[in-house]
Amino acid sequence: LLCLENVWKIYQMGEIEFAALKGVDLEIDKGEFVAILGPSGSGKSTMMNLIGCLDLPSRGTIRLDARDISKLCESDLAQIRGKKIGFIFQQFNLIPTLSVLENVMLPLEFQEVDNDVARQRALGLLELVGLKDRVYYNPSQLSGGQRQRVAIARSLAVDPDIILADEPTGNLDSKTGAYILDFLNGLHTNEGKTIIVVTHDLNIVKYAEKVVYIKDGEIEKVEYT
Amino acid sequence: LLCLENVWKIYQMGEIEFAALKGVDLEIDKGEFVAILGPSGSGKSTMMNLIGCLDLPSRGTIRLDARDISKLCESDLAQIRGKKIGFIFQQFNLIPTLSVLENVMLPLEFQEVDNDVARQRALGLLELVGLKDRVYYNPSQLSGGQRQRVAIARSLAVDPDIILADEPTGNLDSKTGAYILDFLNGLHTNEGKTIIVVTHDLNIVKYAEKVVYIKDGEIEKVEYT
Ligand SMILES: Nc1ncnc2c1ncn2[C@@H]1O[C@H](COP(=O)(O)OP(=O)(O)OP(=O)(O)O)[C@@H](O)[C@H]1O
Ligand SMILES: Nc1ncnc2c1ncn2[C@@H]1O[C@H](COP(=O)(O)OP(=O)(O)OP(=O)(O)O)[C@@H](O)[C@H]1O
Ligand SMILES: [Mg+2]
Ligand SMILES: [Mg+2]
Repeated sequence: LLCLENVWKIYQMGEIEFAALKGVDLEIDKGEFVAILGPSGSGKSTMMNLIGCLDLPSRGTIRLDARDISKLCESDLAQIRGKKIGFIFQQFNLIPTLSVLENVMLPLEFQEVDNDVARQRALGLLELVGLKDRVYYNPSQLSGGQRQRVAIARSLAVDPDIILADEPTGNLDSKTGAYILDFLNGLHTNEGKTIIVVTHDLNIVKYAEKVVYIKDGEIEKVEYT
Repeated sequence: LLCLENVWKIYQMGEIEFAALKGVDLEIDKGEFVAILGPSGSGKSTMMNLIGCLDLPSRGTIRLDARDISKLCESDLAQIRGKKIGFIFQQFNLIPTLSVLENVMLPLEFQEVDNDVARQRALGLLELVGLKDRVYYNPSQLSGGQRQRVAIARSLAVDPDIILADEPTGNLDSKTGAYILDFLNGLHTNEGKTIIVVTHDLNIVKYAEKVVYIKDGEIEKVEYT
């Protein structure tokens, strides 16, 4: 499904250059549950942004369904992002001027889904993550873990084939985190979705079929469980 | 040192009222290492903001060193915040227009510390949290865990007596998290600092002398270890 070939990401800051990813090779099959582990600053979020078509590599190739994403025009990329990929950001990235409900409806609005249908789906997802009493709140009125759960609900709005979760349980207590993990695993087992999770939580690793270890921008090893 | 008596925090949103804390009673002694646990949305950050003199209770009393903080004028409160308390925020709250180094120097600048002294201290703290290669970066160029470590370094800038850490390791891999925890414990054991940590990480709980469990805005139980 997804293939990274000699992928580099180099940040240019005036005279200084920093390579966040250095020659990464990685294959992820359709329907796989992959965990990505590694120290803080090792390149995990950078890799997730590339996989999620939110950014392009400095060198190397990324193929999604055999298509080279750096050869696609912006409207094709937007189509992939909007329909195929659900992204849970490490820092949530909620829209502060919209309510919780509007935030979760947004991906559906972009897909021009009927407003009532979008609303019902968003309400259902918010109930699933335990936030049905918070749907009209503004993100600034929520706790850290509540914002994380809105981000999780939003990522599932269009029922995407691929879910990219960047540290989805970092702000959650272990009980809520286990519930979310269980739900993600259900999407994998019952609906064949491809799940890629960056995590520091070793409980998540138990659910993964493949564990990728990153260090200083390089893949250290890949384990199959 | 710190005494909460029948503390309530009620948020008013038009017609709707929500009580985030309901009649909290809590005592924390000087030099104690306290862990605060509880589900997402249970009121932990709300309580930390009150303890940190960043907010006032709707009802009840908070005493710090026997002084009722709701009776203090803003300049006294600012003095306490600036000198006595180091706060590590759950969402970091770094200043985006300042460099990493300037962010850590800021609390010292507020205390009118000599610029060169402030700079040396900030550089030392950034080295301690493993970020000496990132001091001139902007927060937007850092990973989640790197931002968390800048927030940690900043909280220690004025060498405060009380450290309030709201989920300080949520974005850190277990090795970096353990290192940070060990360092905080050192400040407690060797320098007699009072450490209050909100956490979901049960490793942190092992270091605590007192564990406070919060649920739906109320203290469920307090354990002594
Ligand atoms: N400004 C606000 N207006 C209305 N409600 C608020 C506001 N701030 C917080 N709340 C509510 O107060 C409750 C407690 O929030 P708090 O941030 O203290 O939770 P928490 O225990 O820190 O949770 P987490 O573990 O998810 O960070 C939440 O239900 C939240 O929605
Ligand atoms: N815009 C940028 N400019 C310069 N350097 C950057 C930029 N974005 C990220 N970096 C650097 O790239 C490295 C990898 O960042 P990344 O966010 O991928 O790490 P991470 O593995 O997700 O870490 P964490 O576990 O702390 O979230 C970091 O050292 C960071 O400082
Ligand atoms: Mg990251
Ligand atoms: Mg909180």
